[in-house]
Amino acid sequence: MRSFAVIGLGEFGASIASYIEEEGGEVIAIEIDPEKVRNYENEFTSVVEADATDIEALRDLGISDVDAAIVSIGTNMGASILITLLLKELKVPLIIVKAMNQLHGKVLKKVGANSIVFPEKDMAKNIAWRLMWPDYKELELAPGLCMIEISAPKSFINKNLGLLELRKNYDANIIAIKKKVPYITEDQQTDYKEKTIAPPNADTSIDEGDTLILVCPQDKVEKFKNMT
Amino acid sequence: MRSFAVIGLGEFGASIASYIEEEGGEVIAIEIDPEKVRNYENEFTSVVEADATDIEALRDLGISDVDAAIVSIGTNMGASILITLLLKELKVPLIIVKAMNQLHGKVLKKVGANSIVFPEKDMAKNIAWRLMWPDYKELELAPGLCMIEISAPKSFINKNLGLLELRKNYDANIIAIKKKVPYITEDQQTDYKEKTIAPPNADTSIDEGDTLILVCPQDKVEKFKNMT
Ligand SMILES: Nc1ncnc2c1ncn2[C@@H]1O[C@H](COP(=O)(O)OP(=O)(O)OP(=O)(O)O)[C@@H](O)[C@H]1O
Ligand SMILES: Nc1ncnc2c1ncn2[C@@H]1O[C@H](COP(=O)(O)OP(=O)(O)OP(=O)(O)O)[C@@H](O)[C@H]1O
Repeated sequence: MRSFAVIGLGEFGASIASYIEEEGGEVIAIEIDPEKVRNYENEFTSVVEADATDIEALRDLGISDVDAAIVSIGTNMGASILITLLLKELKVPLIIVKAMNQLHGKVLKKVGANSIVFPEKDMAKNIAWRLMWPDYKELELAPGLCMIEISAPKSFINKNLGLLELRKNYDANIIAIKKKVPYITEDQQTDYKEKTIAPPNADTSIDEGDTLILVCPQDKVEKFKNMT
Repeated sequence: MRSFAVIGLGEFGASIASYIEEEGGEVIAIEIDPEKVRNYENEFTSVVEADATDIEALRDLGISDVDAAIVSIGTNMGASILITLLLKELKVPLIIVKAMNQLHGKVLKKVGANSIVFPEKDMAKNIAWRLMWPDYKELELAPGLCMIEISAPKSFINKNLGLLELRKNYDANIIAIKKKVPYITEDQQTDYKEKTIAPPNADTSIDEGDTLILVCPQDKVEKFKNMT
């Protein structure tokens, strides 16, 4: 049974606490504001009204026994820094801290945070990327190994996989092809439903509008990206 | 050249704008506060001081020509709702809006938002999941098709892939195996470096501590999850 401490029940802290409980974990939430404590009292395994900058309070709560602690205090940067230091001293094995800006993040790392989160910035990066590269997705599976999702390049259309020899020419392993299959609806319209072929074989041919999911080395990715 | 409108230069808006420009996109940023306009004047392709609830202002800025608009106004829910409606009327093809809570999100969808973002909640979900399932990762590649990353189950250890017959027994296609290879450092310590085998073949055997990356149908995922 994995147990976690969440310090600060603002929007970020309360969301983390409830997703963890939803997944079957146990949360001990530490919150200084009595009104918020009352608000969340019955929602998590344990909700405690305390000032997390007080090392005795943390010790009494048995914080050293949790699998990880999440510090989700935004506006009071000093408090989040002090609390991070205390958690490090109390040997909490994994400390995740929400940071307000890069400098705050740097200080948090120095006092022992294992992982810094900038929810707005991180989400913004994600969205910006998908907006700029809507026909292309990339995910690093391992050092030097990527999975990519691309619209079928023009040069691949109407050829079958046996002919394309993706492994030989691009070191690529094709995992799946997503196709759009046209059909006639009840009111005589043409509509498309998605059909996924996984794994495809040498006879599978590539049509215009197909999406290919491939695994290939990092250094072959640029080649595919330039085809989209 | 992809062009975007970002409305509201709070932390979320300013981050999206700068990531888009970093990736080579053009941003026209619309911000009502003159101090913020001055602050960001030289950072984006175009920064305009205007009230985005004014349809004439939006029309004059040629907002109908952008590929997508991102509405990143938090505290004034009414404004973000009105602006979303106007963008829909001006036929902006893709409208992404930051929402303050579920109800706000519902209203935004009704007035034409294509996609709603809750940066803090979405990030929290991500983190909670990784905390609860540190030895297991799952990604949906297509409807009914998942990629998963798992620690080698006990029952697989010291067996080679030919013996395990993953395709036959689990409908699974193994993409890669991440191994830890021990070596002796300069000061006579044992350390590990990561080695990825992709794709592995029938003779590759699985060792304790290996991580397996597999593609399998959605309904086989539970089987693997319960082995970790
Ligand atoms: N020393 C402390 N000990 C425990 N809880 C604290 C302490 N200081 C602040 N908090 C609580 O942390 C919570 C989050 O803090 P705050 O609202 O400043 O951050 P935020 O970043 O604005 O939150 P949100 O996650 O909503 O964006 C608040 O509920 C606050 O009462
Ligand atoms: N009608 C409007 N037209 C253009 N910009 C606006 C309008 N109303 C608010 N803004 C701007 O939107 C920006 C973000 O708004 P606000 O600070 O309320 O949201 P927030 O969610 O707190 O932002 P953050 O992204 O920092 O969390 C502010 O800079 C504000 O001046």
